[in-house]
Amino acid sequence: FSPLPLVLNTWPFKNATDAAWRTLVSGGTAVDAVENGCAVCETERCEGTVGFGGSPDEVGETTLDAMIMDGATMNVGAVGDLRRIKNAIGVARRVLDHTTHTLLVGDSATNFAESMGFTVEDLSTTTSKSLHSEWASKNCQPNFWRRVTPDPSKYCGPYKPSGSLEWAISAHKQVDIHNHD
Amino acid sequence: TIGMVVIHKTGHVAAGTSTNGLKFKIPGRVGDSPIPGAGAYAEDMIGAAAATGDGDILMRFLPSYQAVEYMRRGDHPTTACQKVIAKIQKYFPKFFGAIICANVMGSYGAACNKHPTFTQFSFMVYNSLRIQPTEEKVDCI
Repeated sequence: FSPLPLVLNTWPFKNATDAAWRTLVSGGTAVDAVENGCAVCETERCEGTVGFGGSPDEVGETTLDAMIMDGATMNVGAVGDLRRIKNAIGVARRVLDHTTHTLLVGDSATNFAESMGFTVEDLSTTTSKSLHSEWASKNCQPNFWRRVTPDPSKYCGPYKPSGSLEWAISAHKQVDIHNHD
Repeated sequence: TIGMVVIHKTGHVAAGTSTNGLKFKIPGRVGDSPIPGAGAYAEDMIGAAAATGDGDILMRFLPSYQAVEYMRRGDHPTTACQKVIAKIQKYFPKFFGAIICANVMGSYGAACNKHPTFTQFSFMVYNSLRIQPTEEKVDCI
């Protein structure tokens, strides 16, 4: 008895799994299922690790990365550092379907998304603004800088290169079940 | 981050990811999620995999591609996932990361790198043997 079809996803994001499954049951392709499953997480924000309003960067902006791969054709569509567009996996799907490229990034990816009909909007929320304010009030701790001055383990930037070879902070301590790729 | 692998009943395979990355990253930073072979990888006739964790480390090892290659050589998905984690462990013993793997037969597995704050990894499964999405956990290695 075949266990297929199969939907498997990282972390206990049940609604995403369910959405992918329902896509398959209703006649969708594997690529459709991946797109719809991930899109649910972008809407629900899946513990703050997916979609808008989570993981602000050093200047408080939320940016999104997404990718979709078709194993039949080895076609890939992806976006990195996507700004001001909520449905990153949808944009990745458009890259896959409507271009011969693999990865679009930054503002140019946003422009592409807008041309594909996606709405440009602010991705910050009260929560992400609060997270960023709290981080800034703690002298920008933790951060991902090293070998710069002023000492990034104590002070905010802007930073310049320094001659020190010491690791100020271990990145291992900053990435966990609530903060990951 | 969510990483997802789908095996259609016809054997067609797809994979994908979506994430808002790490908190307080340096602007412009992109993790492993949108990189084919890193965040996810899929190949018909073989299977697919998706990774999650510290993308700055993961992307250096193309873990999803490597897992699919292990499955191509005949490894069970669980073994493929474990081999990938073991490889990264050699260089970064404390890295935060996990991976899910599935083959076109419908077998699947997962693995993660154990450290004090991360001893088990949860993932979701839905296949024709189940009536709803089911959470499963693996002990990290």
